[in-house]
Amino acid sequence: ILQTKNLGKIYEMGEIKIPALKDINLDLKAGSFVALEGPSGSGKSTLLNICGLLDKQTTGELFFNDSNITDLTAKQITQIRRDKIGFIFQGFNLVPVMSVYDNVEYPLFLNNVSNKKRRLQTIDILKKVGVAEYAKHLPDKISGGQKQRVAIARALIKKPPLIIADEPTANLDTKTATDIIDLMHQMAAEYKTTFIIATHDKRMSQRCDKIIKLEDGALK
Amino acid sequence: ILQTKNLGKIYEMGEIKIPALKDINLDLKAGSFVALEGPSGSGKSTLLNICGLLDKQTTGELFFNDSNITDLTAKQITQIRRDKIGFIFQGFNLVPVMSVYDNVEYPLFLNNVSNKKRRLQTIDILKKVGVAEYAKHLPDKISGGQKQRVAIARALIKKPPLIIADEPTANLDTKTATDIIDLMHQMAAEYKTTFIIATHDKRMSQRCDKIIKLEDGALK
Ligand SMILES: Nc1ncnc2c1ncn2[C@@H]1O[C@H](COP(=O)(O)OP(=O)(O)OP(=O)(O)O)[C@@H](O)[C@H]1O
Ligand SMILES: Nc1ncnc2c1ncn2[C@@H]1O[C@H](COP(=O)(O)OP(=O)(O)OP(=O)(O)O)[C@@H](O)[C@H]1O
Ligand SMILES: [Mg+2]
Ligand SMILES: [Mg+2]
Repeated sequence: ILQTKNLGKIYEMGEIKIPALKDINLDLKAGSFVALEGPSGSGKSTLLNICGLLDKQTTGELFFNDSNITDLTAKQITQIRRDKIGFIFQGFNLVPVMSVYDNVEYPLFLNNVSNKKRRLQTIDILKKVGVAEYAKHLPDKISGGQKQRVAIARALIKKPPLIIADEPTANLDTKTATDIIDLMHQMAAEYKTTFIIATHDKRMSQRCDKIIKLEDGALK
Repeated sequence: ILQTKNLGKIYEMGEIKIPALKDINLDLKAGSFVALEGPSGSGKSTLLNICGLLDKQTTGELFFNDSNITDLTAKQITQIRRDKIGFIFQGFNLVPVMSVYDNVEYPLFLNNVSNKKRRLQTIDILKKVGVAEYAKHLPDKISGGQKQRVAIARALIKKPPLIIADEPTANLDTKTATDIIDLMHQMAAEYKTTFIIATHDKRMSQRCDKIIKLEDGALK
């Protein structure tokens, strides 16, 4: 479902160039449940952002479902990102002026789902991640781990073929983390969802089928 | 150094009352290195915010260095918070328009430290947490674990008698987390700093002298 060839990323800050990724070659089959490990600053978030079509690589190529992303228009890329990819951000990135419920429901609006179906799916995923009782709260009125689970619910609600998760269990106690990992595995089993998960949490990586390691922007 | 008696906190959201803390009794001696554990939503951040004088309890009393906080003026409380307490926030809370260097140096301005001394102390702590090379970056141009370490450096720089840390290792790989925990222990040994650390990270809590457990806002 996802392939990269000689992928590189250089951040430019004025004169300074920061090589965040170097020559990354990946080939992920649909249904993979993969952990991406590596020290702080090694390039995990950068790689996930590029795989999730949120950022563009500097060099090399990216293939999504066998189409070369470089050949697509910005409009087509946005369409793929909305329909096919769920993203759990390291900083959660919840919309501060929308309630938990509205934050999680939002991706379904982009899909023209009926009102009744939208309501059922939103309540269902909120219950599954354990934050249903906070549906009306604004994001700044809940705990860190609750925010994390709202971000997870929002990424999962459309059951997209690819889910990219950046440190999804960082703020969760072990019981809650286990429930979330179970939920991810259930989705993978039921919908053949592919998961790419940046994590330094052993509770998470030991439940992945494969571990990819990054160091200083390069694959080990 | 810190004591609470029958401490309670109720968040009010219109009609709804959320009892986040119930009847908390604590007595921490100077130099303690304490972990605060508990499930997501159990009240850890709420308790830390009250102990760090960032929020007020609804019921009960809080004593800092034996003075009852309820007897102090808002001005006095702000003074104590600035001089005596370093806080590492669960969401980092870095100032987005200031560089990493400026974010970390900032607490020293409130202390009338000389320019030269401020520079030495800032560079020293940035090196100790391993983010010195990012000194000129804005906070949104570094990795999650690097942001976490900037937040840590900012709390530690004044070597305050009390440091309150909310999930300080959540975004750190094991090697980096170990270095940070070593640094905290060095400070505790050298300056008799008291640490209260909310965490669900076993790598952190197993290196604390004492573990306090919260469940549904109450001590277990
Ligand atoms: N500003 C607020 N207004 C209303 N309720 C709040 C507010 N902040 C937190 N809460 C609620 O109070 C309870 C305790 O929250 P707190 O942030 O202290 O939990 P926590 O133990 O730090 O959780 P986590 O491990 O997920 O960070 C939670 O149920 C949360 O939803
Ligand atoms: N927008 C940016 N501009 C410049 N440099 C950046 C930017 N974002 C990240 N970097 C740098 O690129 C490198 C890789 O960052 P990235 O966020 O991908 O690391 P990471 O592996 O996710 O780290 P962590 O485990 O701490 O989250 C880091 O050295 C970081 O400072
Ligand atoms: Mg990251
Ligand atoms: Mg918290």
